Amino acid sequence: VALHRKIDDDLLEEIEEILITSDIGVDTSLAVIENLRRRVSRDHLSDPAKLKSLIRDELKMLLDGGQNPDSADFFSFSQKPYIIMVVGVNGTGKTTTIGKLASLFTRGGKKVMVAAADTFRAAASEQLEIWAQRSGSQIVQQQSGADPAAVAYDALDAAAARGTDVVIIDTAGRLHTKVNLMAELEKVNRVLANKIEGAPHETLLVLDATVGQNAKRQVEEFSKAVDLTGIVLTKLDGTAKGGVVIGIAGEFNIPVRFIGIGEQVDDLEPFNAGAFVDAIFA
Amino acid sequence: ELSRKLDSVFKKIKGQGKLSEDNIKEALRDVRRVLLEADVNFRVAKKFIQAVQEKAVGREVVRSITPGQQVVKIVYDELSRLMGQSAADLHFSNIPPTIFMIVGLQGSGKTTFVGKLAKHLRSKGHTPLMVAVDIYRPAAVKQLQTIGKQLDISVFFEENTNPVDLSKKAISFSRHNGQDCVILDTAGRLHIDRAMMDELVEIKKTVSPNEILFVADGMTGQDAVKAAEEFMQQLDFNGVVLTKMDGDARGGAALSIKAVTGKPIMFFGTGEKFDALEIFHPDRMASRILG
Ligand SMILES: Nc1nc2c(ncn2[C@@H]2O[C@H](COP(=O)(O)OP(=O)(O)OP(=O)(O)O)[C@@H](O)[C@H]2O)c(=O)[nH]1
Ligand SMILES: Nc1nc2c(ncn2[C@@H]2O[C@H](COP(=O)(O)OP(=O)(O)OP(=O)(O)O)[C@@H](O)[C@H]2O)c(=O)[nH]1
Ligand SMILES: [Mg+2]
Ligand SMILES: [Mg+2]
Repeated sequence: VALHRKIDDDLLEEIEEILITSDIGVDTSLAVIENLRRRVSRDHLSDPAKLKSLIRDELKMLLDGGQNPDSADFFSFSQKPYIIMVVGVNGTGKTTTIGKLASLFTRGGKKVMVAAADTFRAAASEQLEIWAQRSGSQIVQQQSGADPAAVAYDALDAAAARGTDVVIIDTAGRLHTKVNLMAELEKVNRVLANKIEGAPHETLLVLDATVGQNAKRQVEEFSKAVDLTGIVLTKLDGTAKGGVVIGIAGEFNIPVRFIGIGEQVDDLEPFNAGAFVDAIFA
Repeated sequence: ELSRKLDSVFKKIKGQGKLSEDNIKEALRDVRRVLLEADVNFRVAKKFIQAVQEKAVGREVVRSITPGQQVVKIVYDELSRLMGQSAADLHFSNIPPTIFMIVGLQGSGKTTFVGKLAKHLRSKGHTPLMVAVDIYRPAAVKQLQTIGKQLDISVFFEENTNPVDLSKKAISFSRHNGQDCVILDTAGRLHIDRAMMDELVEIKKTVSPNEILFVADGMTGQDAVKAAEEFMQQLDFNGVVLTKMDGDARGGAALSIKAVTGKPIMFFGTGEKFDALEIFHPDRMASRILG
């Protein structure tokens, strides 16, 4: 967005391209541009730089709308063990994110246990086992093909016996369109809830930053099966902007908690709406 | 759906004999929106709409169908034309082994596709060897070895060897053991990771694959072109595989990738099991994108 230009249709089209290519989506982009047009004529704006900061503020406001204040501190909780379930479609980075999250907790002095409730995909529990070692957490796993709900149940038993502070449950990637797989997830959720009141205390949906408008469908369907309390947006170290979360924040009120910025154990950061929006215009 | 949407646009333009630039403009705005909502890249959609406009303007309005349906037909035909005429075939080497190199971003479905491709090749009478060249991701080698056991297909791996040497050793292994197809399962990587992209270039230079296939997640949004372009620049891959097409993503990434690379889409991944592999159908893809 060049300096010393007047605010005209070309500039607005340029802004539209930035918004849409960030995966913000047509409806949200058009709404933002429309508000912009109104502001420009109402306030007789002529400085393009002012435009950019207006959009930044509006996008940030849409995002903040999704972060409700009492979900402010992810790391302050009183339940023991604190149960976190991680869900999402295939290949988004759930298992890796769990390794990173577990490490955050153990570095904070907490006793962590991870549960290998992906009993379907080849070497899924072996993969989680390595992350357990890297993060200094315990792991509960069963043989391949075991009932995921049984693994989750086992983990809760083991956690109670060992005075574990945090249990993180890794689930298999699944497309939200697969009715039987979503039912399986509901069952895991139910088993946890029946065993410990209020469990799982957090259910994180992991979204790949490269995902397009299908992200909305994923949030819709996963919300029906489980109570989503947060989103983790991964692979933001790539070139994708992950703008889908802006529309999602407005529509579903689910806060983005963390972003994944790499494949190593430290590559997880708390979500910062300002930095996120700045990156869209970078 | 699209043609009904466009009909309401054309209802306002009564009794016109030709499709004119004006009466098409609004219809094409709707088409553009449909494409963008289907995750077609912004610039690809823009070029596409311009091409459709050129084809549509001045056309005689066909009596048997509405102008809206007519525009849809032009859009549909242009989309199918862009997607490619029909499925392209795999290139096999005259002197075995035929070497396949599977590349792409993290989590796109490469390892799973390697299993599917191996199973597919065996069903065609070949003897495939899968090679675990991902030495980075935790349990990646184990994952491929497990798949090998499930499919009863050989997997090659050697400890303490880098991906370039691994690939070379796998090829000489296949010559001694009679496998006529070698499939290299490489680690997922970012197209902006200089060192990792160099590694792929190095593997290509060392073993000269017959087929390099770029595996992309079917639900990718606007970013699809960035990775595809960079992998294209560095490797000049032969074909594209679009995975997770068993979901409800519209798959606009297919058009975007085809438009910017010109490379054929060879296969669809349509599930997690190893028989979930489909040959690409351009016209089916066009209907899916148009919703
Ligand atoms: N660059 C980058 N890669 C990531 C990130 N998070 C995960 N990955 C990579 O993405 C790939 C998939 O990660 P997994 O953790 O196996 O994903 P998953 O969701 O558990 O996959 P399934 O269980 O098969 O559904 C791996 O290669 C990871 O290293 C990230 O933030 N950045
Ligand atoms: N539903 C569905 N899932 C798929 C398909 N292809 C792969 N998957 C799943 O996607 C996830 C990732 O697949 P992988 O084969 O591990 O992906 P990858 O590209 O090798 O991942 P990295 O090596 O980490 O880059 C797994 O859960 C697979 O089962 C597909 O066509 N449909
Ligand atoms: Mg996993
Ligand atoms: Mg892999």
